[in-house]
Amino acid sequence: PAAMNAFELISMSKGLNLGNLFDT
Amino acid sequence: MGCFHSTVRKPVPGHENPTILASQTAFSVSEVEALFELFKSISSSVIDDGLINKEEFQLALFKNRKKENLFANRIFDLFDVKQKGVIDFGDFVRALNVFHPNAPQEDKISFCFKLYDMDGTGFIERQEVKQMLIALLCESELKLADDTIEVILDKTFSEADVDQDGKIDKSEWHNFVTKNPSLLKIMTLPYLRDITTTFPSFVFNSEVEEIAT
Repeated sequence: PAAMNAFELISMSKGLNLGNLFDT
Repeated sequence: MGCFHSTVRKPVPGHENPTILASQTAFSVSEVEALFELFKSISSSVIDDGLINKEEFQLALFKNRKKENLFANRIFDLFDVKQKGVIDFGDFVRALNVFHPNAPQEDKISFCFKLYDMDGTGFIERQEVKQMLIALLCESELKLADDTIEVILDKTFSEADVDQDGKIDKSEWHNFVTKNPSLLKIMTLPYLRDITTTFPSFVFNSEVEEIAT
């Protein structure tokens, strides 16, 4: 992870994965 | 004798005309109607009022209503453009439009900037990014020492903050994501291409006589 930039890490958040909205 | 019953539909608050929404977005009328099936499911999960509140949004994302999440809150606030504390159907369709594979790249870059500019100053500040990194560590099993977080922030800001004023402006953000296109991956939902297949029941509730595509 230390080699990644901060935004690459942040974009791993489940809260930003809106694909889950479609899993009804 | 027909196969379907004709019913008088209860008006749904905030349910904008699908034809108008389709004209304002990359979605066809059928796709807007299919999105309404998804919207109905989410908006009735806690209170059946035709609106999505924060609890329902969290429940749809995590399948767990108790889980507070900084990023889910941030996305909710960006969907709730009128700042009503709830997302109506028009908000939902217009916001998801930015996530459509065919949506303009500029719209995705701009939405992503607003997502990370948490206090709305027009800049992504180092403290905001640190706060988001810490929130990510809290929600994941990733553990990083504070020194490591500072190294990541140094590296990120040395690349993104070209004028080295400690914050990333819109132009710097634009250049940074252009060099790092993977950062926009969260801004595209391939599901939106197949929304009518995922929610085929929209045809039984269609308000338009001839479904335009």
